Amino acid sequence: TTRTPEFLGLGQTTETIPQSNSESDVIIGVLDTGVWPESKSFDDTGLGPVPGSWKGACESGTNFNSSNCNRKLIGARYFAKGYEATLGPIETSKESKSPRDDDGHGTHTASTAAGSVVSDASLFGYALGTARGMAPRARIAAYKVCWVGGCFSSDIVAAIDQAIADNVNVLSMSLGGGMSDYFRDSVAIGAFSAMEKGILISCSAGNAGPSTYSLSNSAPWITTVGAGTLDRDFPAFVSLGNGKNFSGVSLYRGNSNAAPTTLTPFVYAGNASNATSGNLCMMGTLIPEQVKGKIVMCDRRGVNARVQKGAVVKAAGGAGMILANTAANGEELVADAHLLPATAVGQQNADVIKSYLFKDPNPTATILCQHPSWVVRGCRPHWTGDRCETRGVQYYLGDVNVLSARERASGAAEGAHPEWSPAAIRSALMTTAYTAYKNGQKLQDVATGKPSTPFDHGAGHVDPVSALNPGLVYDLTVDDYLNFLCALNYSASEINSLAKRSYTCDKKKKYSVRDLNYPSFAVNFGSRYGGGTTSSNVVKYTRTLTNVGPPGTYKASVTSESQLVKISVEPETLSFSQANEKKVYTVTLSAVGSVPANAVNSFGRVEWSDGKHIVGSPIAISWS
Amino acid sequence: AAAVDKNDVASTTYIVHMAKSEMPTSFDHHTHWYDSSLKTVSDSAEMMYIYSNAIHGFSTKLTPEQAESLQSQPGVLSVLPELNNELH
Repeated sequence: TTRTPEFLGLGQTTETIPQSNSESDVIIGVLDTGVWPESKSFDDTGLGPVPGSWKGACESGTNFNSSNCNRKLIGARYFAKGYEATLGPIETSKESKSPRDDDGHGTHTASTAAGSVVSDASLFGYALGTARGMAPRARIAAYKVCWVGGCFSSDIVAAIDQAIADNVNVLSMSLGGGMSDYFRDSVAIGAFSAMEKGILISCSAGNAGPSTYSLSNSAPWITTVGAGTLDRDFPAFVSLGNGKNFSGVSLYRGNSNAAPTTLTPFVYAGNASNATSGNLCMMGTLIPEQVKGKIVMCDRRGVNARVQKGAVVKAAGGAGMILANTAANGEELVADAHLLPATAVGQQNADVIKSYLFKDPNPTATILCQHPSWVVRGCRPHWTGDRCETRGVQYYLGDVNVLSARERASGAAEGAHPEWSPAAIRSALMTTAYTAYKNGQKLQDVATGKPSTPFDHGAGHVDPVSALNPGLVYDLTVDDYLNFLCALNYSASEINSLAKRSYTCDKKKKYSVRDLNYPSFAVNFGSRYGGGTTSSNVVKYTRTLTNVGPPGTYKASVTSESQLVKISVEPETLSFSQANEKKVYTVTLSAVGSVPANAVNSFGRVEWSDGKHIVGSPIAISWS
Repeated sequence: AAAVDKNDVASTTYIVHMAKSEMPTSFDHHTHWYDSSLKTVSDSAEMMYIYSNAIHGFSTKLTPEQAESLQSQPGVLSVLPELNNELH
């Protein structure tokens, strides 16, 4: 967070967006592992009284009492009944039965969202600068719902229930379960009620890619935000005994003398273990005699924390670690604050290194960690999540979590535009997002290094400054969402569960998910235009734009990478003479000719512009 | 006591969604109605949370059989088993 605000155009000390008192009236409720109130990120210097609308509380418990709250951290509650009902009483010797965060994740998410300005923040000297949340004047209310054993849905619903009663303005959740129908999804259900109250709900997308269909929290009344990367790198190079060099990333900043400066014996973890999953460097799986004094290559692939893998190597006497991405992570590199000299490498480099490792009878390697640098390619330094972390780290390097950016923008937007609905705020964030860098290069898919698509980046990277003044928005009401549920063929009972009301879908009305006034377009043509999602080779979308800027005339433009589908917009010009004026337009997608058997996804874009504003929407086309 | 223990071991937390608009007029408050509905399937089960804002309903521990029975009670929209979510 010493870099993220600048990356997002927010500036470090001089705000692009004027700090208004209304921003300090914004209350962000964070459902997570609780909060560590002593963090400087929760310093309340300069903040006025707690907003009069606030009805929350600061609950007491293990190592936490009401005096831990202040004008920054204005609320803290915990919810453990569901957890205890399943896993038994909380062992207070292991975790605090209170809002206190024993884990770090909740403190991390709360402070990246709305942490106060903290000067001279660094991680072992790395990324020294001023750390701050994206909405540094917003207030924070922590709702602890995640414990050592997980985050149980009955506790999550209870926390959402309470947060609504407490009068939060934004609900932020970096958690989720698998994909399910919305009427079975506790987060989606709770979020629906919050949305009705005008609360903006921001949820993490899960970051479970690059596998397909791995998105979480996709209900359209939720603002679903994926984590991206920014332009700060932490290079750490690998040199092999055969003279080849490879780049990786690392935040290792321990004893510099500990880093092997000369070629050191190198071993693959899977060959230094008797365990079937020895390659993953799980606790107690490495054979010390085969590891001692060597650099060890471990496979990432999850299961245990990345930093813990290094700790396992260190405990076995290893001199260093190279963490190899597998297909599960592709080329996505995450710089970690390792406990021993270590670096992470992408799958392609990993495969080459392994090839050397397996073929050379006496493989050797060195690791060279360098200081951070600004480069186009990004990395994602993050909260370590390692329970063996004992270094008393207070500030992790900037988690490039767009969620935080959204909260910054939403905090400012709510302050600047308190009349905007959650859908309008989401629209502003989506339609002003960018999909190419200033040098014209498209955003990259970190898994492949290739240009990303809307299936990877959604609407794009958030631009909080532009989002404050989007020109036009795609607004939505509760009725629009109810019609969407009808389009999903939900039963009356299912709709009642989700929306807390009896709502009867009109049997005479033809509902379509395409009618939801959402700032994006997706169509699936059945093969040969017969089966599949649409049986027609012509698909129409109707959208309504609301003017939230000055009077103006907007012209439509369409781009498409596919010759198989013709895209048109009618009318091509929309004129707005006053604020809140609404105009309707139609997008028509017409399949042209026959579809090759191997047709793949294709993408396009619709943009409306008056010369000052660009209101963009992605188009995704698929064939089944 | 043995029966209770056996049930406890076999029970799971469920979130029960209620159609609040269908509450019989004989009840003064929805919590009484929720409790009454719950008691039709279990004398010992207690409401863990009562939800008013996020959903209409409550959470409780039930055996699968009790959950199935509760699902068929008037005004009960759904009885969903507890899910464990993960941090992202």
